[in-house]
Parts: sequence; C-alpha cells; structure tokens
Amino acid sequence: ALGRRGAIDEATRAALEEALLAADAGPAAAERLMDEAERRMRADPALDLRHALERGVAQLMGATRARFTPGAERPWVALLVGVNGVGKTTLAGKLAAGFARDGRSTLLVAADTFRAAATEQLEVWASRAGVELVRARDGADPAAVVHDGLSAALARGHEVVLVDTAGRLHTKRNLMAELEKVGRVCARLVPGSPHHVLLVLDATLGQNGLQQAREFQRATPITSLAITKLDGTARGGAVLAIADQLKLPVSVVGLGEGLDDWQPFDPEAFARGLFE
Amino acid sequence: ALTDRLQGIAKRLTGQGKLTPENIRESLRDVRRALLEADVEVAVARDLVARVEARAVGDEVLRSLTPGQQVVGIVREELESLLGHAPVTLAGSPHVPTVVLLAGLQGSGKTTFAGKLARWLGGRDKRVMLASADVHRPAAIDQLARLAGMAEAGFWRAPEGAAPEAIAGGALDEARRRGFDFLVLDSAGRLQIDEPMMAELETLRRASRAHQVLLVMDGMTGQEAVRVGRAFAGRVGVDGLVLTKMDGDARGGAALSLRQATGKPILFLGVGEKLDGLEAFDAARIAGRILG
Ligand SMILES: Nc1nc2c(ncn2[C@@H]2O[C@H](COP(=O)(O)OP(=O)(O)OP(=O)(O)O)[C@@H](O)[C@H]2O)c(=O)[nH]1
Ligand SMILES: Nc1nc2c(ncn2[C@@H]2O[C@H](COP(=O)(O)OP(=O)(O)OP(=O)(O)O)[C@@H](O)[C@H]2O)c(=O)[nH]1
Ligand SMILES: [Mg+2]
Ligand SMILES: [Mg+2]
Repeated sequence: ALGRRGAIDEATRAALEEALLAADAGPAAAERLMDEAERRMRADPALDLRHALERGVAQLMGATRARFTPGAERPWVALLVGVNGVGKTTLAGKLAAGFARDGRSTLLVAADTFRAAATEQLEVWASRAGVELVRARDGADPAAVVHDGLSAALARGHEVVLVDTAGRLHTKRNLMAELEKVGRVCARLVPGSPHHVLLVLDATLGQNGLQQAREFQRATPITSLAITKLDGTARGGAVLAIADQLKLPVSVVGLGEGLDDWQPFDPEAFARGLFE
Repeated sequence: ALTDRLQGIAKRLTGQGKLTPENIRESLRDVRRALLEADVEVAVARDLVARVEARAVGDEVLRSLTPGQQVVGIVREELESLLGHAPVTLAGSPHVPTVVLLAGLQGSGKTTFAGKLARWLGGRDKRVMLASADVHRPAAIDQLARLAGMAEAGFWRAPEGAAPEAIAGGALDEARRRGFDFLVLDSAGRLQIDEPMMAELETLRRASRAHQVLLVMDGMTGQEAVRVGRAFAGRVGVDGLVLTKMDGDARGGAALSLRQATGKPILFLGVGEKLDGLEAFDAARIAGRILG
C-alpha cells in the first residue's frame, strides 16, 4: 500500500497512518504529515505516497540542521540532559571517544552525584574513551562538581568538556531547578557556556516527548536533541512533534551499547526508517 | 485530556438530538484519537473502541437521556476491565527461595526495581537476596550492591569474570544455602530483537529456576510496548509486569497495551528514584490516568 501512486484510497491512507502511528508520530503529527503528503502528490503525480511522506519527514527534520561539534570557544562546554535511563552516560562516553579520536583534548565531568554507581559507570567510559574524568569530592552536589570540572578544564587547557548530568523527570521542580543552577555555574566560570545543551531522548519514547522537551527547554535552552537506542525496533517518531512545535533539531543518534555506536543525525535515513 | 475530550463528545452527542449509530461512530473516532495521544497502541486502541462501539449502539445508549455520558461511562468501564480488577500479589512459591528474574529493555529501571522489591519484601518480613547477572553494563553489579545495602537485603557477588549462567546458578545455590525467602536476580537490559541476548535470558531463567519472570517497562514507552511485551512473553515467558517512572506525567497507555499483549497482571508501579518509590498496581487509578 505504501508504494501506490495517484489518488489515495482509504485503505492506503489507513495503512500509512498506521505506520506513522506505530513509529510514535502521534495522531496530530501523523495527520499533518499525511495531509501535506497528499498535497505534494497532487502537485507531482509521479510521486508515490511513501516517497511523498518520506520527503515531508526529511524536510521537517532537516529544516534546522545541527551538528554536535565544538565551536571556537575554549573550552567548549556541552551538557547532556534528559530523563532517567535514556542513555546520557553511555552517549557521553561515545562522544568523548569521538572527540579524542579527532585529537581534541576532552574532559568528562561526572555530575550525577545521586544515582548508585553513576560515577563508576562513567569512569569505565572515560577509560574506554581515553579521556580524563572529573568526579565529585565527598558529599559534593552537581553544581560543585561542574565548578570543579570547568576549573580543571580552564587550568589544563582542555578543548572540550562534556558534562554528564543525572537523569531527572521534568515534573520534578527541585531537580529542574538543580539543572538551572548547573547552567548558571557554567556561565559564571566560562562566560557563554554551556555552549551546547543536548537533550537525550529514548527512541521508545511516546507522546510524553513534547512535554519533556518543553520543560527541559525552560530549565536550560536546548541546543539539539539526541535519539538513542535506534538499533532497536523503535523509530523515535516522538521527535516529529518536537521538531514541528519547538523547532529543535536532532544532532546525534545512538545505535548500540559500544563506544563507536553513534552517528550524526541524517534526516533522510531517519525518514526512510519510519516506514521500513 | 481524554476525560475532557470525552465530555466534549458527550455534549455533542446529546446536543445532536437524534442519536444514530453513525454519529456514535464518529465520536468514537475522537475516542480512538485520545487513546493514541495517551500512548495506547494502535491495535489495542482499535480493539477497545470496537468493544465500546458494540455496547454504544445498543439500547443502553440509544434509549438513554444522556447518551454522551453513557458512552463515556462505557469507555471507562472497558478500560478498567482490560487493565484487570483483582489486585495481584507477587506469587510466592512453596520452594525456598522464590526466585524472581527481572527482564526488559535497556534503562527501563530493572536494577532500581530490584532494590525497591527487596525493600518492599523486607518490610513484609521476607529475607531477600539480590544478585546481578548483568556482566554487560559498566558498574551494573556495583549499582545493585549499593542498592542492596540501602534495602538491607543480602547480596551475593560472583567471582570476577563469571558468565551470566554461572551467576544465576551460583546465586540460587547461595540463596538456598543461606535460607533466603526470595532471590531477586537482575539481568542486563536487552533488545527483544537481539537473538544472543534473548537466548541468554532463557538460559538465566533455566539456571536460576525462576518462579517469576517480571518484565520491567518504562511507563513513558510509546507504541513499542506491545511489540516488546509479546517478544519477551513469547520467547522466555513473562509472569508479571512492572511499569516504572510513573511519577512523571506520561499518560501510561503502555500499561493497557502491555496487559492486552501479554495477558499478564501488572504487579507494581515504580513511582520514584528512591527505594521507597514503589506502589502496588491499582487499575482504577491507571484507567483514570490514561483517561486524563
Ligand atoms: N541498545 C542500545 N542501548 C543503549 C544505547 N544507549 C544507551 N544504551 C543502554 O541504555 C542503558 C542506560 O544507559 P545510561 O547511559 O546509563 O543512561 P542514562 O541516561 O545515563 O541513565 P541515568 O543516568 O540513570 O538517567 C544502558 O544499559 C546502556 O547500555 C543505544 O543507543 N542502544
Ligand atoms: N523517577 C523515577 N526514576 C526511576 C524509576 N525507576 C528507575 N528510575 C531511574 O531510571 C534510571 C534507570 O534505572 P536502572 O535501574 O539503572 O535501569 P535498568 O533497567 O537497570 O538499566 P539497564 O541495566 O541499563 O538496562 C535510573 O536513573 C533510575 O534511578 C522510577 O520509578 N521513577
Ligand atoms: Mg547516567
Ligand atoms: Mg540495570
């Protein structure tokens, strides 16, 4: 049904809507994308429904391009934020390894002072990536660790600082306030930082994604999104509504549990993946 | 919110004067949409709406003075009945220890739940031993060890480099030897499409003689819930479900999807990061939450 050209019958439309919904696009985004695809097909009769949709998705997701790449600032400071268990710590390790491989002096900061064995977990990744790690001194809170981390980066001349923060539900006012504080601490030590705030989202995320992005945006302006666990069957369609309504771009995708399992975001590949 | 949406549907239906199967069907499209917004899986939502429709086109609604309210009530009832009424407790086996094996996707909250379950059972005077067969995730075993301390549960660590199967068997031996009532065995997060890892899970089940395999799923999971639930249930067998991170504002439609897909009871809800963040499942509360 996805390859049909010309007029769209009800069965085709339904099958296509189902594919979008199964990918977590949500009914509103699915409807919008379908209507837009139909308009596209009327304008170009050579186009079939599937390709019209892929084009629409690629355009939506490619509208704002974002790379997770250091700017000219030194040190260039990035924060990884997001709800619990989405893959922030793992991604921090992967990204650090990438920068180190590119010859950039990189520092990881273990700012999750709450969760059991969070620092130990990041320590393993730092060693795998071949980068230094700044961890909390006894009883320190996240703001203090970030302060230490940025001070160390300034003193040692690191090019890139990646700050791994604790998972937090956006509904927890105190934890979101903690994140705001971390942002302020960054700015005090390195004016203009954090230079990139990466909101990490799990590909299995449903319709709660838009609310997550909205709330995190209020605590620290989000620069770009990361979608993790795209090596599973989940398609990460929740980002469609976020791209549409908040204009936030995706910069990076996670594709597994190993050090190299990540890629820069590719809107066309993402669009194709929704209908595969 | 689905409730507001349903109220709107109710008003419109009642305001339409002559109630017909056609206008009921149209309002049911709205119901389906609202369910999808709550993360109920497509086929599950379609199924639920079909049940509601079968009842809604009957005399019960057509003769009612407030047909709209009638439809809303039917949606609520069908939702609750699908979620399951009777509170189900974690089945203790006559053997000692009762072995509970945790399984699920990466990051769903298994390790944290292991600690929570240990604390829950400990509070009911059960002696619990925790062990981890997760040799994949960095510091996973350290994480569980720390939680065991916080839950005041027993903890057994296999020798460095032990394979998951040996850990499962060793933990069982240790729990038996020391007379624990429960052994809660944590496993690595895994994709249901990862064949070697699903085979590992089967091995864990066999080697630990697990009485209960609990599928631990993130409460904000979207459409994936059915696919994942079916795969785990089909491959290794699932005896009960746990939904985590329900202290967020995700509507929790995955609960309905999982229940439909596996036919298994939802036992617990994770409602916080600390070990006291655990509640027994309450169908009425979750139905209300999905309804918004
Ligand atoms: N399959 C797959 N698993 C991933 C990916 N990224 C992370 N994971 C796994 O997801 C789980 C959670 O990853 P973490 O890095 O601990 O997630 P987190 O966001 O730091 O978690 P918290 O700090 O507890 O909030 C781990 O088992 C990771 O190995 C990915 O791209 N694919
Ligand atoms: N807010 C909240 N956070 C939770 C809940 N359950 C677990 N978490 C958090 O979710 C994150 C992941 O939990 P883990 O227990 O490490 O998840 P896991 O399934 O063992 O992860 P893997 O072993 O990597 O597959 C951690 O940050 C936990 O603190 C819950 O009910 N509410
Ligand atoms: Mg982490
Ligand atoms: Mg774990």
